[in-house]
Amino acid sequence: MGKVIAIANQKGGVGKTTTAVNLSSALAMKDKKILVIDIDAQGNTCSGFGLNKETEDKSIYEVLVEGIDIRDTIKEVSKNLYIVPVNLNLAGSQVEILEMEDREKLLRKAIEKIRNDYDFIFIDCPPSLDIMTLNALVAADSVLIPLQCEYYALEGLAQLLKTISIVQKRLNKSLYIEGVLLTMFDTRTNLSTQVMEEAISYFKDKVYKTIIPRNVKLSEAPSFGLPVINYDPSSVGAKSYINLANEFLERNK
Amino acid sequence: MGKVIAIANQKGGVGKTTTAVNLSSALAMKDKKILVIDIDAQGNTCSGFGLNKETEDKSIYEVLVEGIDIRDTIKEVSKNLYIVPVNLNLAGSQVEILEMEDREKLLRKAIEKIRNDYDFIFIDCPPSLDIMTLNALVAADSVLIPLQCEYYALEGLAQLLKTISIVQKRLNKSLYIEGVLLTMFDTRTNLSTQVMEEAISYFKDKVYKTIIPRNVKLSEAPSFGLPVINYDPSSVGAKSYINLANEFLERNK
Ligand SMILES: Nc1ncnc2c1ncn2[C@@H]1O[C@H](COP(=O)(O)OP(=O)(O)OP(=O)(O)O)[C@@H](O)[C@H]1O
Ligand SMILES: Nc1ncnc2c1ncn2[C@@H]1O[C@H](COP(=O)(O)OP(=O)(O)OP(=O)(O)O)[C@@H](O)[C@H]1O
Ligand SMILES: [Mg+2]
Ligand SMILES: [Mg+2]
Repeated sequence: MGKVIAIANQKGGVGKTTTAVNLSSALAMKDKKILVIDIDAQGNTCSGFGLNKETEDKSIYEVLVEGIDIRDTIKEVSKNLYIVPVNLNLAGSQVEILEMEDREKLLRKAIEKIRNDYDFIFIDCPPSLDIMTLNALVAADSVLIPLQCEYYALEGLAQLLKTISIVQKRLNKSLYIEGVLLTMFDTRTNLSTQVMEEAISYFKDKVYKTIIPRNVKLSEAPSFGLPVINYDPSSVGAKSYINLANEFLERNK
Repeated sequence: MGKVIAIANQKGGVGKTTTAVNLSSALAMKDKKILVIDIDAQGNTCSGFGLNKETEDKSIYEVLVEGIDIRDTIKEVSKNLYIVPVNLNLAGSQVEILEMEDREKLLRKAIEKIRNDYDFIFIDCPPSLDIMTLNALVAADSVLIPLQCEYYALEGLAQLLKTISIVQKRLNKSLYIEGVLLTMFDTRTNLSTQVMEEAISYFKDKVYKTIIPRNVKLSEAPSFGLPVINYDPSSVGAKSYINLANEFLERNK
């Protein structure tokens, strides 16, 4: 019960939040009980589900810094789907968290209490290898890496893998790569195919067979505060994340 | 002489590096002497110009933390175009920098010596409001804000403006917004038009008339280590950044 998966990549705009919102909602539709934890001060996961980070008085900040019980922050988004929101307090709290004892383990300790209440717990990370992403890698059983099919995104992988191996050695021995998800794949360009080939040659069968194409419905859905499977179930974007959910469950039988 | 401009937005993947690389190279082509400073540990500005961040022994890290002279790090990329690279030491150096005296002013002090050697100095920021972006906002005369034409990117603006106003009050009274640049504009979607309208209603004439469309040549160019105006001068991407350079110079007569 209760597997914890960090969705991480320090490269910005690669589809971390889009994957957190849409994979979790597709799994909830398949009767898995899912919790998504937003630890990015931007709070895009919150707005992707229609929440307003400015009005959330109890959030991951109060859990980590003030020690409140994580259960007091959990909101039900839809059937089987729950979220721990972020609020404005997290922005600018780096220094505060860095000065705390066992600062990398704060999230792991908070999640222990609720881990078995869910089938899967996803953590949406910010675009950096900072203390928040470190907390997620220490708390997680595995890491799902969204990889945008672009040159800069490919370049950033080495740094991410280095950080993961440091965490494995010192803070979380059993951490492993859940999978690598190709995102914003554009069939019209060679670049996407090149990135795919590089990813497969390096990560082999860790690369999901499901590829998420560039699809405008995925970028429109957040403006309605809805996952794409609710916004436009017939879209290519919705179908891809449903396929991903199937493949994810295959790997986690 | 010597205007310093931070290219900043904590939202990831909005075109900060693409703007740093291509606006600077278009200005250099117009006989302006340009310096680009990469302060993002990802080092995408370096690779956008064909440099390898893993082999740069003197970088912005050695300037800020070890106090070496910034002039010792500067490399000529092409005629009129120079760069201060980043190297692997910057990743994971947050704590070290946070513990230094006058930690927000380190970059400003370093730039003072060379400010008048260039017409414009651009600083490419990481996707966060961390100590590095803070250093850039303190060192800069103005901020150029790339705004991806997507919902999440629009949402992040409030936080960026709040940070800018805090810096204006406490650390850099004369900081102002150089301009807001609409990037990855997709003429086929309503979303892009909606974001444009919101940006214009809020920022008024700060929004550049030049809009950067989504153009595959812009994402292919970095894999060749070239700015788009060298990779494919006839592309829409190249022409847009040349238009932007013209508009930028209009505002800075
Ligand atoms: N497959 C896709 N097709 C089209 N647009 C997409 C796709 N995936 C994500 N997007 C859009 O691209 C932008 C970046 O995606 P997203 O915000 O999920 O990335 P992220 O990695 O979470 O970014 P950050 O690094 O800022 O946290 C968003 O505006 C999103 O709506
Ligand atoms: N107008 C455009 N058309 C197509 N692709 C673009 C355009 N502008 C940028 N890109 C591509 O989109 C991706 C994100 O752009 P870029 O890396 O410049 O953003 P960034 O804000 O610097 O990201 P980060 O937040 O990670 O620093 C890159 O792969 C880049 O090549
Ligand atoms: Mg995100
Ligand atoms: Mg960048």
